[in-house]
Amino acid sequence: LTGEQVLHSLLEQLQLSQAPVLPGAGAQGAAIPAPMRAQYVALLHRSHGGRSREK
Amino acid sequence: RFSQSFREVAGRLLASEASEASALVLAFGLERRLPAGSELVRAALRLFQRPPPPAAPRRPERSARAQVTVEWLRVLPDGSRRAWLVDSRLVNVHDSGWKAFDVTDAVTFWRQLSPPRPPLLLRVSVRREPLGPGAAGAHRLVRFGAQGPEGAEAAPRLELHTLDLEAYGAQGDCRPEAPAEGARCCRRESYLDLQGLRWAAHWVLEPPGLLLHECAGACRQPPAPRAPPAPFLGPRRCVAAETGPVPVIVRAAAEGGEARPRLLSLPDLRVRRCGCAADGAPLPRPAAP
Repeated sequence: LTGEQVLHSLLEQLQLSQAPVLPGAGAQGAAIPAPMRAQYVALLHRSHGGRSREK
Repeated sequence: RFSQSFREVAGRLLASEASEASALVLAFGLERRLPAGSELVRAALRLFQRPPPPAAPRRPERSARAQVTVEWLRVLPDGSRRAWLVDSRLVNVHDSGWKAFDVTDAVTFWRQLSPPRPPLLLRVSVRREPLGPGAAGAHRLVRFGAQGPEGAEAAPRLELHTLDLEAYGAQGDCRPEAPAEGARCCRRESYLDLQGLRWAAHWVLEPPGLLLHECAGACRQPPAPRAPPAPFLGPRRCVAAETGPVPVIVRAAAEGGEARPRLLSLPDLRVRRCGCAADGAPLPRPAAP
């Protein structure tokens, strides 16, 4: 898997033709709302361990 | 036989119907027939085509064929039935003998069902060929062994060709110290540093990088077949057999030019399992095709 494939997948999901040019943000992590962070962590765990839990 | 392991399962006739297209429904009890730790290479439905009655008139060559179609029949939880096409071929109505149909897809789908699994149901229908108002009813001469009083010799059979995954499958995760050259098919870990990519640095908030896997190594090829191999199948290669999504949080432009976080799930980016599969052969898929 290459960076190009990840970029392609992201652009496809967001229906964009190219990566957006965004200004750098200082404390990026803090800008993520707590519910979204919790949902992200849940998806991350499922992505890593879904299979072993099924077993 | 070309496979290392070869089993034959006798079918049971559930129903037959005669209309525009005559049809049979066959049931195969496959539970425990496919050994654990084995990979299905090919499943063939063998039907014995009985010779037409001696009194049957000889038809012109053009109308002396019938289209035999095999479908996987599934009874859904709400009680409705749905059929998926798995194979279809023309047969000569004056012919007789064993006919083989490739039902690998049907058995592959059936294997994805949650246990306890119902018997595998295959519907075999015979339609006239060519289609059209002028077509003759020659297809009614096609009868298979399940429809008559013959003995078990002519009963429908399902041949299951399997390979032992211990000897022919992937070996799980690659050993980091082992060279990739000549290694057996395995899952190799790789890391993609997103923060090191210019396009991702200010766009992707989470994660900073992706711990991903790729399938590497070689697959053992089955012994050379004595019978003709399944058509269109290439050599076995090491490929992703099971994948999963990867969550990411990006900054997406919102109204007013403000960039807000957005959670996305990128499908199939994570390789969960590698396996050996022939080019053109179906990989295990979710139950509903």
